[in-house]
Amino acid sequence: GGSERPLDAEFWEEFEEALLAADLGVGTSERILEGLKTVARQEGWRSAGQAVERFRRDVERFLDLPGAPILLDRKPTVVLVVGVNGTGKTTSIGKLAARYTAQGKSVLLVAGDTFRAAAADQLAIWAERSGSQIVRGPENGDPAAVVFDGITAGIARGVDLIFVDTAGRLQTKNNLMEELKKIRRVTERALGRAPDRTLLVVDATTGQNAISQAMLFNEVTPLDGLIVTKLDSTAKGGVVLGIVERIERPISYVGLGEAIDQLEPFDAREFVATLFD
Amino acid sequence: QLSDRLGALFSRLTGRGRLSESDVTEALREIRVALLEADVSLSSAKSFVARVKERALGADILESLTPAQTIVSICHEELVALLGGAEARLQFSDAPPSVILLVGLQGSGKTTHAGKIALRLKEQGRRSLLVAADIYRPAAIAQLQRLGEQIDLPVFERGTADPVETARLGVAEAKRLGISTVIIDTAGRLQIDDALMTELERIRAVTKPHEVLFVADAMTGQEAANVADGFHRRLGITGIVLTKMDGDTRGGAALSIFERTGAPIKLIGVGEKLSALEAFYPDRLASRILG
Ligand SMILES: Nc1nc2c(ncn2[C@@H]2O[C@H](COP(=O)(O)OP(=O)(O)OP(=O)(O)O)[C@@H](O)[C@H]2O)c(=O)[nH]1
Ligand SMILES: Nc1nc2c(ncn2[C@@H]2O[C@H](COP(=O)(O)OP(=O)(O)OP(=O)(O)O)[C@@H](O)[C@H]2O)c(=O)[nH]1
Ligand SMILES: [Mg+2]
Ligand SMILES: [Mg+2]
Repeated sequence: GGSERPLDAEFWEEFEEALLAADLGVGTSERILEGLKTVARQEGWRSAGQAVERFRRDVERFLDLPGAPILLDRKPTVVLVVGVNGTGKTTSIGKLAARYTAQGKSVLLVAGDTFRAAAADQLAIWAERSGSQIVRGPENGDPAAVVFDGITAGIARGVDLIFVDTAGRLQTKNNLMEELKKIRRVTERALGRAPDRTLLVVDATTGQNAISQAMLFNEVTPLDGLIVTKLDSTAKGGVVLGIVERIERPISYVGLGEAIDQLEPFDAREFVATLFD
Repeated sequence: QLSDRLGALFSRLTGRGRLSESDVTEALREIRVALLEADVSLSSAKSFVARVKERALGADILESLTPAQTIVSICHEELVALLGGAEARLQFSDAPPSVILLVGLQGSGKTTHAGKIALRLKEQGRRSLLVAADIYRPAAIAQLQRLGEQIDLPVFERGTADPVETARLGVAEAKRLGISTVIIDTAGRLQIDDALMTELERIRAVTKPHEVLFVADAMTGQEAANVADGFHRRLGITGIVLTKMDGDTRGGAALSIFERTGAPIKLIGVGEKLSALEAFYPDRLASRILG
């Protein structure tokens, strides 16, 4: 409603429903609501607009964490991309690669998904579209071997930036999370240090399970940030508040469509503004 | 666990004698929270709790020695009755070929489940022609072809030519080859993408499918019912495939989708392998959603 709308029980109820509908989750919604109601009493707010304004400011500030974008301050800069099945890892890598090749940087894509049908073919098309190089291995081969070879090749070729694509995996599958640990170890061995960024790709249409995804992936390979995809859908991606609350890492980029140019650096203000429309 | 939470709630309350109506109200709130945490949509959670309330108040809960168990049983029974009331088997035509159209959001598991369904039907003696109608996603056709090879079934594709025409020609091809079933894999799309939804309407018009299956990721959040509704209004969904149920998501989206569309849940995806397909068991899903 308008900013002149009174701050009454009906407003609070509608506000709570909007938070829930945006996938903030019961716990996060309740905490936010209690916090706002307390301040409303203390500061004697009368209009709904005051609550909405304060909410926006608080969440923007909460989500505005440092260390989000990929910086090419080391050569090669290595970015490991992880997440559950179908979230948009491969597509996001293609989009990210294009942003950097457009700046004249040399980019290498490593096809670390050796399992899923046509995964490497898919990445190869993104390499072509973005003007990147690609290293791939045999289907059903050891993904760690491809990752090691890929990073080694990237170092030898003097590329600026390497993206490592990995297979989608549900966070509760221990054998697959062990495989990811191995990929992480192998990355460190090939590079002589930790990867510069490990990014978790989360689908904005996902519900509360995204929190468990973030926590378990973070345990296996420490995350530096998130990519939230499919924000062009009707989903609001509100679960990321719960994620940031738990792992205290920034949202680095957002996916806004399937085309190569539909990826943006995360803008907290923009994100919060669309939570309610 | 809902029974533990209600048990803890009631043991606090029954410490002072029998339950009151307001105690029951508190239990219902707890149930609503459990459903929301399971990603059930707010409106489905509310209407479900209303159903339970009606039965709970008539069930002598206030006299019960084990009120928590009684309420949980009511929840479970109501959820099973709600989810289990529909025809859960795939429907086929008497006049082949029978057409199955797979639709849904990006990344939900359509292509994988085209392969899974084809394999399952093959094991039951029905041969399928897989039709590659996703002309957008890089290597989508290669992906379906790879799956076809794995299960030794043909894949009909015409590259990036008009997918509506490809679908129509695919059905004609199945007829020509005497193949009883056509499974059409389509591109993932948003229900709000008018151009792509129109494409899907045209595919349906020219192929006259006997099953239009909405493939839904089990971990979908609060938008699940709205998304499914968008597809249902324009296409008429005849069944739901719930994917990635091998994870630990509670799968509340299934209740929201089913409640909103009335389309029966027919198949459950439980892994990446083509053999990872299960029939739908309402009591299993009910237990999982209630947590
Ligand atoms: N609408 C929309 N679709 C997206 C976005 N990002 C990716 N997609 C689509 O989501 C689907 C899955 O994308 P992929 O890149 O294959 O996802 P993935 O995480 O690599 O999948 P797996 O490797 O199988 O786990 C594709 O159809 C993409 O086009 C986005 O921001 N918006
Ligand atoms: N664990 C698990 N993974 C699944 C299941 N079904 C599909 N997947 C995986 O989910 C990812 C996406 O599957 P696809 O079949 O490519 O999804 P899609 O709906 O065809 O994607 P688009 O065509 O891009 O819309 C792949 O990594 C699949 O292996 C399932 O039941 N369990
Ligand atoms: Mg991928
Ligand atoms: Mg597909």
